[in-house]
Amino acid sequence: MGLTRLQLKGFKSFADATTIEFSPGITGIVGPNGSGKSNLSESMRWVMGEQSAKGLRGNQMADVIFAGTALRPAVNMAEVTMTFDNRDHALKSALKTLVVRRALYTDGTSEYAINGKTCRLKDITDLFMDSGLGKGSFAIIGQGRVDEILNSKPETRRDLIEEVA
Amino acid sequence: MGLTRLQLKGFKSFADATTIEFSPGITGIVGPNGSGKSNLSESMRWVMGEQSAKGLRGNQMADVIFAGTALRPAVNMAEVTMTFDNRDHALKSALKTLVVRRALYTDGTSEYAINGKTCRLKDITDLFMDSGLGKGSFAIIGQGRVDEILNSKPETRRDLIEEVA
Amino acid sequence: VADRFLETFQGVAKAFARIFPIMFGGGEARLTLTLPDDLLHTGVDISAQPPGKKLQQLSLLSGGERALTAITLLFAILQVRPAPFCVLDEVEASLDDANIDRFAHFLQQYQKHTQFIVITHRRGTMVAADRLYGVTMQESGVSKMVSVSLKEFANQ
Amino acid sequence: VADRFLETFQGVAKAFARIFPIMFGGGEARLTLTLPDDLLHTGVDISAQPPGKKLQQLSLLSGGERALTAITLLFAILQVRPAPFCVLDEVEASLDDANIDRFAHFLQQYQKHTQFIVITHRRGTMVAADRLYGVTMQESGVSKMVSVSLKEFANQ
Ligand SMILES: Nc1ncnc2c1ncn2[C@@H]1O[C@H](COP(=O)(O)OP(=O)(O)OP(=O)(O)O)[C@@H](O)[C@H]1O
Ligand SMILES: Nc1ncnc2c1ncn2[C@@H]1O[C@H](COP(=O)(O)OP(=O)(O)OP(=O)(O)O)[C@@H](O)[C@H]1O
Ligand SMILES: [Mg+2]
Ligand SMILES: [Mg+2]
Repeated sequence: MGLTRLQLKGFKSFADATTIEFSPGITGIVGPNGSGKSNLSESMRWVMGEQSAKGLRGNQMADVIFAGTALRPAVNMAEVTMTFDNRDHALKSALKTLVVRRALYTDGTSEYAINGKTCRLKDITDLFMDSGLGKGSFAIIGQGRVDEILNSKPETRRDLIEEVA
Repeated sequence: MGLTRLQLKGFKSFADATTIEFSPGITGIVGPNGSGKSNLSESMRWVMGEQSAKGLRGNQMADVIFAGTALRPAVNMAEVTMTFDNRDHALKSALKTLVVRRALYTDGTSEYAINGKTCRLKDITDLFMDSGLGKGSFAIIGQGRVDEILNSKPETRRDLIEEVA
Repeated sequence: VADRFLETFQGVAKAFARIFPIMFGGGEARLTLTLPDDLLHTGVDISAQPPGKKLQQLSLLSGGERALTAITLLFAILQVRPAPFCVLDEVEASLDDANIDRFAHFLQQYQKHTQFIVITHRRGTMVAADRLYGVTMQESGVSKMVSVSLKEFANQ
Repeated sequence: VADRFLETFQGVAKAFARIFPIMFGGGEARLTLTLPDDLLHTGVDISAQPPGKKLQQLSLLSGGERALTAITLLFAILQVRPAPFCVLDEVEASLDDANIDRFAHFLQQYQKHTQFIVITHRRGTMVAADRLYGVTMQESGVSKMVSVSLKEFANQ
């Protein structure tokens, strides 16, 4: 399974439509402080089903919608789409390509879709279950959180291993 | 007030007697991971009266005593001495030079001294009160703790300013 | 279920014990079950001993040693169960240059099975990447992606 | 007592608002009292707005922006009440090189009134120091101090 594309629009500091193509191997993301690198990794967690606003550094989920700047107005929607090559079926689906989309409007409405077909949040999180990318995944390590596993309870670490068993 | 000298023996990884001379200005401390840099800053907090073992990354205060290595036996005492030029009396004392010493033995005995004269821990902490170096001091920032002030309660920050008022 | 957990645990524990001395240039580390006879309720303990040092509680390790230990555990899990992709946000911030090189070397070993997306401001990590994307804010407050030449960084 | 607190608070707030735009190359920041009419029970709120960005909650700031904001507050307090000495243990780990240079520049301004002991693995900070001490572990597990030549680092 490979991540092939990430698209963002209106997600945090990514006001404009942005597309990133991914290939196998190691992709480095660089840039100055505050430029938006961590926002990118949070957009991936969000489209994969992250439900904790605090886990995305906000107070409420609406905080992920581009809030405007001195020169630009805020927008009313945040939208992230992730495309996967699933030919090895590492994700729980018979499909070979998966396009997962999530959107949130300022009025609180949410949209979820897989390959263009509307679905529930649960359908998205089910997709990633047992792949190592599910809730409590070890595979996305946030800034300042690398040694969290050393502080966590022995039982929490057990859950981590259970997740990939 | 200036810090002029720091001496350690048996404190954490500083098994052998070590003396560091300090001058005004900026002193940089460099070295590989795990070499002992943070242990140095903790030795200063310890001799100035730090009483929290957890605040020094241990479970109990005896954890600051050099515990031995594959090639060397443990020792039975940790000792740190800090020398200050106090001609401006920034520290609460009429004396122009202050030599503060703290020692801890594996049997749990503690020793405290100012200018060679045995005293109580309280006499040491009183010395630093209101200098900006007292308990809860902002002037010694531990590793990974720089943005703690941003997470702390509004009341905790108020205490910080109270400390220097 | 308990069997699969035990099998996975043993695989990760074996990988962890093997990788640690390579990552640290020596020393040893272990994963152990807190309740080996109660697989449903057991926790997992970590012990780590950098080269030449005595085995002590994890809390006494240095900032860089802790980061490297956690990174070692991550690679151990990836070895037993490669995640499809892995996003690392500045996990090597506290590593010195020698340790960054070891970390970068491991990324290159494991990237055959796991796609890595590594947010970094450390040169040693950048030169190990197959490609670099830059995030900029030419317009204040608005992020924009640009391609970055690896040569540009290799020469800094 | 309340008067001294208010006077100190106002001094720190003034310094914080002044230093922030210098440290960030723009933007603005404020310290405010949560209960201005109850000085005994009031807390202190921090708001920070990097250049060109909208004022948002502190939690949304980036890792480097948070570190720089906290460092700015430290310098504001040092300006109003210079501590005799100040020990900083890798406080700039998450800063990019441009911000490290600004931080190092501030160290050089404030060192007239406050002696700084700065633990670092960042070159930009090292070159700003008046002298460098190295900590080594030639014998495993045993720390030893050595003097380090500033030129050695300036050339890396
Ligand atoms: N909803 C939003 N609308 C507009 N901007 C936002 C929003 N949420 C966060 N931001 C901005 O995004 C910036 C943080 O971006 P991010 O954390 O991705 O930076 P970074 O590149 O990871 O930096 P560092 O290297 O310091 O970690 C902040 O300046 C913040 O103001
Ligand atoms: N009581 C003790 N006896 C012997 N060694 C100890 C003791 N307490 C801590 N240590 C050792 O000191 C080392 C940590 O030192 P320290 O935290 O000062 O490193 P550092 O130079 O700050 O590294 P980093 O750059 O990674 O932050 C650890 O390897 C630990 O094992
Ligand atoms: Mg970041
Ligand atoms: Mg350290």
